[in-house]
Amino acid sequence: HRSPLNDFQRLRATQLLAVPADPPPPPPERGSAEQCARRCAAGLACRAFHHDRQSQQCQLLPWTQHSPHVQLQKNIHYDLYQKKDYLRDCIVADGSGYRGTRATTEKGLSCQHWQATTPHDHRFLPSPRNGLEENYCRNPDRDKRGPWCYTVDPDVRHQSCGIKKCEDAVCMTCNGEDYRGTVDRTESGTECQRWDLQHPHKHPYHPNKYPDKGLDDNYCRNPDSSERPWCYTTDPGREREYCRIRRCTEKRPRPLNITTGCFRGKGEGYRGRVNVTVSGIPCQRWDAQTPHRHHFVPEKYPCKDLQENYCRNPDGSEAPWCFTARPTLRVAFCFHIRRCPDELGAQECYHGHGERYRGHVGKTRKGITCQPWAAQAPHVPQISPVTHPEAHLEENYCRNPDNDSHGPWCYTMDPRTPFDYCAIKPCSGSVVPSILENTDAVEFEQCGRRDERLQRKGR
Amino acid sequence: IVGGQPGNSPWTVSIRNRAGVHFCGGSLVKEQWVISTRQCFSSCDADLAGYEVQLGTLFKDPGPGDPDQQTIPIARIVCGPSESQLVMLKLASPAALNSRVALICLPPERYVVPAGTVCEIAGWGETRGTADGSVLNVAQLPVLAHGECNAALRGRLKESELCTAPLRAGVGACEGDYGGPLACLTADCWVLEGVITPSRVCARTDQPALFIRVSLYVDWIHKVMKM
Repeated sequence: HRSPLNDFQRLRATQLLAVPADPPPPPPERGSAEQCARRCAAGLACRAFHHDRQSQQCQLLPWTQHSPHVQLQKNIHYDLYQKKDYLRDCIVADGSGYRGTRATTEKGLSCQHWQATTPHDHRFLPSPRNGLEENYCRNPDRDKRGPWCYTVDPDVRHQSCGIKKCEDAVCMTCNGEDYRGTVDRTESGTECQRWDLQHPHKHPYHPNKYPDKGLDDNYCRNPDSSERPWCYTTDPGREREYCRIRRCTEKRPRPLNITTGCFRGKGEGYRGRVNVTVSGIPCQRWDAQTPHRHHFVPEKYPCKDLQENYCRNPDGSEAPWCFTARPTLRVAFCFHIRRCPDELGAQECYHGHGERYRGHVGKTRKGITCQPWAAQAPHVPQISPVTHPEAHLEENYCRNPDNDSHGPWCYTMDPRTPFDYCAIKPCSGSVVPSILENTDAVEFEQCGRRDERLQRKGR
Repeated sequence: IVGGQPGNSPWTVSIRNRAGVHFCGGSLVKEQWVISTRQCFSSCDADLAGYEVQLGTLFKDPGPGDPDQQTIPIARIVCGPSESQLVMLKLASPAALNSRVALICLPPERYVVPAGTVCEIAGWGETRGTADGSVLNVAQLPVLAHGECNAALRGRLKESELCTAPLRAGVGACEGDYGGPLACLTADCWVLEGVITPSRVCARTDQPALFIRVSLYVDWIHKVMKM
């Protein structure tokens, strides 16, 4: 049940360019990513391959991104798969599979080229199979201290390179939700299943669906706020298992917006004391297992402040939440906690709707820089100095050429946000006509009609 | 919805997170645009990959074979003017309109719903045991005049808020209904006059319920869809 892709690290929409390409890579062949991985794993010279998802073609490559005269380049047609052993800067087990480019010993001595026999003669000569290349640290004799090399210092024949084990190389803080290291085995040594595969275990954590969870390849991750990083295993008999990863000792303050009177974003930093759901049900204490059993035991989540029965967000949900004291309602969001304002302070003010505003604020209320009115990118403007000569559309200053009732605005330099309002507020006392009383008879078309019969019958 | 009953509201959508869990409501105002409330979303430039809207079914968690169910990924979120607490969600593809999925009308700009108009809220939120929580529930609420509501709230009412009168029986929106519609029948069409926002208590019997007054932001809504 192990996929041949498990030996590879994937870079999406990326191509490896070798200049000049010598020897030229072999011609592309047909095949799925897994078939190409199998071919590449079998071939000694192959270290990576491009896979074109569209044409289901792949091109085996004798180099990686760490090879000389090679560079990575964006290319939406390809995914680049590279053998992990050539990319990892840490070792698995005794590191006999290590193929990285470290070339100094743990004491800082430069390594002697394996090809050379001076200053130290030896019998470990390079071959296509043993990976002894250049003067890189290697472990041809499975030394339990890991990769080593002969040194260029005549007085020091050989020395360990001190390359860390992968489980120690990248440590984890809190529950490891932000762990992005390259451990791909569970604590019992079982290899992890790739997140982008649904076999041997089907699962909901598609990398595309959870872009912020780092679900790369088959590395241990913590997408569901478990106690620590884990993975689905390649053992059909065991769905998932925790991984062993060193906990960071250095006190790295977690960059969390701690708030008490309101919550920001998803409220993971909310540390206030609201402890009732909006429907008036008290929250269940986090250190209690009744009426609802759960795994959010406070001592296992030291960073989440699961105190008392306060609303909290230990698992990255939409908002702070809690287990409820009512047996029939397991959890409830605490959306009634106010959201913290997330806008820039107003730098200037405007009268009326701001149609005569002539100030020089050129930022939106979220702090995004305004696009110049005369520019055509990133947004092609429907309103411009040409179409509205009288509106003083100068530079990228906020203006209100269409008498928008919510004030001056601008096109923004953020490709995803065509326009937004600015960090300018109505001047106090500026009279905005209050809501009009009923306007004259209104007409609607193609909307707001429903089959009332369904209303009575439901379904 | 507390104090409601199962009903049909073909413009009410269920907004679901990456785990497929319903967490807020919304209203379909164009085939590819849904209106909801800012309170439901972590930020104005949140990456909503994996988030979806569900339409065309009365069930909160329909079975796989539900005939008219449509599930459409959310492509973008656009936040409304500062004090509006509104967001617009652009869907990755247009919804197919049919007897189960319909657009709700937008009111004329700055239109005021006459006091006493009986409007309807809809949602898959908490019913507090007053109805079947697995289906869409609706409830009727009468609109309260702005001045009267302002007096009841001791002057704290904002221009951007619309009130409905408290009912003795305890009828109102609750957790999970936020972002859903307050729809009023005007000229034989259902019009989105309010958006449900979180309150500290559900279905109060002693205070008016507050909604976002949509008619104040109709110009912004049209501008977003145009741009």
